[in-house]
Amino acid sequence: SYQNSGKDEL
Amino acid sequence: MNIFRLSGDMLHLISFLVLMYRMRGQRSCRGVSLKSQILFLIVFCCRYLDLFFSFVSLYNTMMKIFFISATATIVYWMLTKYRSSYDMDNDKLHGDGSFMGHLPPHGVLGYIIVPCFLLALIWNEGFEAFEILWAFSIYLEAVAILPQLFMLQKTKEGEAFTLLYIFCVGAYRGLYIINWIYRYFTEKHYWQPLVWVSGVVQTLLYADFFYYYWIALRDGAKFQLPG
Repeated sequence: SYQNSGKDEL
Repeated sequence: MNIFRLSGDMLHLISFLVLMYRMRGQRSCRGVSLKSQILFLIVFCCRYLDLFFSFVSLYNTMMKIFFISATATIVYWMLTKYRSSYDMDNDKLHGDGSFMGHLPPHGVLGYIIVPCFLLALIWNEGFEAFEILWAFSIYLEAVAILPQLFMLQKTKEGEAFTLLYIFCVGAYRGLYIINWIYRYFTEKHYWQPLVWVSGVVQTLLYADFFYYYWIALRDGAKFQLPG
């Protein structure tokens, strides 16, 4: 999911 | 969010402020690589496309908008009011002027942008436009500082604020690695090899710089690269 991937970081 | 990531993000934020403060204060962008700044602008524009379709937090959204606008401002300043102080000769890559004869940005395009894009086509988290651009942005960020480091290598020494800027960006990357380790042990299903590998490569690129920066700070001496 989005929250648990690198994509919730900057 | 953990303290390592928050500190990393804050250092990243400070890095833009340091660079802008320095350029405005000295009315000059001498020693700053326009190529690195343009690469960072491409990085942020590609990665933060998700601003349009996915919301993580207000914090993330504000930081993304700040990173894009600060970098765009820096690039704009370098192309306009501080253009005369831009050190173009020391911002040339080895391949400049020779890549396939005459394609415009030469070295940066041939050695940095194209390889990163090809890698993104091969290693990504999904074969669709956003995922490929996202992977591309991760790879590109890993090497975007290279023109700046090459510039430092050519001039051998850097102005204090430019060095502080590079230090902040490097330290931010280092803190992100600690953040990943922390997340790996505290979150379930947290697994992102693509980001980890690129991030470690990116951080290693700063190792040399950190070493000489630390020597200079320790001895209270001027920062000077060998060679």
